[in-house]
Amino acid sequence: PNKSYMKDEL
Amino acid sequence: MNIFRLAGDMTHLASVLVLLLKIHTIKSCAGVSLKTQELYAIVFATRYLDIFTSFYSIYNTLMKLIFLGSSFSIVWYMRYHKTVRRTYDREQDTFRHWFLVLPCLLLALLIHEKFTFLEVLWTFSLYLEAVAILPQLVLLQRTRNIDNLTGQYVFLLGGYRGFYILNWIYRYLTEPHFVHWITWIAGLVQTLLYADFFYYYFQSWKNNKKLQLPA
Repeated sequence: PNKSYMKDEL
Repeated sequence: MNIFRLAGDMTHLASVLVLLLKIHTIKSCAGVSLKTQELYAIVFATRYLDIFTSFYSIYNTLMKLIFLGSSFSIVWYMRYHKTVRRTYDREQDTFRHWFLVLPCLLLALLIHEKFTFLEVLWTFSLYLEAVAILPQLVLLQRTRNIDNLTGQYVFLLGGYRGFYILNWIYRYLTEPHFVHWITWIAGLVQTLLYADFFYYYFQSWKNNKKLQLPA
């Protein structure tokens, strides 16, 4: 997906 | 996960453990700002709302529970524990931290990646975390004599976001489309706020003398 993931961080 | 983010999380974990250790063993919170601890409890409560709706890994969920548990128990100790609460210097810890909450909330309503309830609160938690240390830094300037554990707590807390900045650089270089200006700018501001503390911390460490912040 073109959206990268940020919510996997604390 | 990369080594910078792991180092950041471990440094962050160490900072809360140092603080819990101090409060639990010597039953004292002298020099610790309750305002900063309350702001951090709000940061985690609004950051980890997705703990029940989305699952990334055991590590992620476990760390969220640890940060939530530690921040709320520190606030509980400082407010309600019969011995600890007496060591809290209420007169010195006077930073109007609610004046930090409102602008962060307004800013999150204006600048965010998606206008959804969870996303706005998550963004709010980023902005609030950036400034949450201010009451503690002001208190350190006032109390001047900083005991080792409190100094270590602030040092580790400042260091963790520094590792996160390295993590964001690494992810930007290795993952396509990894661009999150809001997080990056908030994280940079947060780390810069510690700059003068870091300077005096290293000075005291190098000259092997007590940590003194200028008035």
